[in-house]
Amino acid sequence: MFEAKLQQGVIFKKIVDAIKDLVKSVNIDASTSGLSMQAMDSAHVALVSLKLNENGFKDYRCDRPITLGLSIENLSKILKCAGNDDTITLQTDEEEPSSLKFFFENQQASKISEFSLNLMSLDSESLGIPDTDYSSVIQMSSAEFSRICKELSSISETVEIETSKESVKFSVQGDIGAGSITVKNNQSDKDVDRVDLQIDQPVKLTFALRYLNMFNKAVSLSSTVSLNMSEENPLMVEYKIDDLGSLRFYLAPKISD
Amino acid sequence: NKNQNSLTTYFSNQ
Repeated sequence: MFEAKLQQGVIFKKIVDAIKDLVKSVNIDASTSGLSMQAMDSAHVALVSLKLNENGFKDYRCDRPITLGLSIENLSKILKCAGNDDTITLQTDEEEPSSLKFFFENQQASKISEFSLNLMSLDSESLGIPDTDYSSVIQMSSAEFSRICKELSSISETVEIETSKESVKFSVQGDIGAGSITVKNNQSDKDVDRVDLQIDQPVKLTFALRYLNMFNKAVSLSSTVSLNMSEENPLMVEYKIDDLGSLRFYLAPKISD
Repeated sequence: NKNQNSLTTYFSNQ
């Protein structure tokens, strides 16, 4: 028996919205400790990793580990039928399920919707991602990071991110010209202004803005985002989801030929 | 010109 009930179903809707442009199909692994998912984009330069802890669910039961192969597009179609205030319950009682049941219930418990989504058998291509001590970690407003990426992507396809002890600089060079946005360390009480820099070693890395803009679809999941970088390593962009877990994106850096 | 390696260059297959 597997059953997972989310009090705030809208979080699940937002997660699926955040990843649906990046990955087409995913294996969700359910275990006693919660749900996890890892998937790469078709070019294998970006990866999404989701972890949801059992404690963050209103009800959670998973008697034995199961893998749920899902089409994100089809999952998205079903989740469109859930209201933003609904609870969402995922359920299956088969050991090797061919479908996953969904229950959506509104706050007054006056409307209950039930769907079943056919599952797919997918090759798992899971990568071992080591726990890394990143040499530059930036925590800032997710909306502000999203705005910077969107603005710069009209000038260039790539952005260079350079850190120092005091600031982080986002630079672009394009056919029309060049520019940069520098954000300084700011210990404001307001989330929207706050910028936390933890710089053990400065880094200078270049990334494709197209992917960063896709990651930023997760902006509604968290008011802050953390950018984790080490020289010659993939960027890790993390959105923490309250008590529930985290949504992480990894992106390979651009390198000179 | 800049290129981009696959993530499998950085992370091992499991």
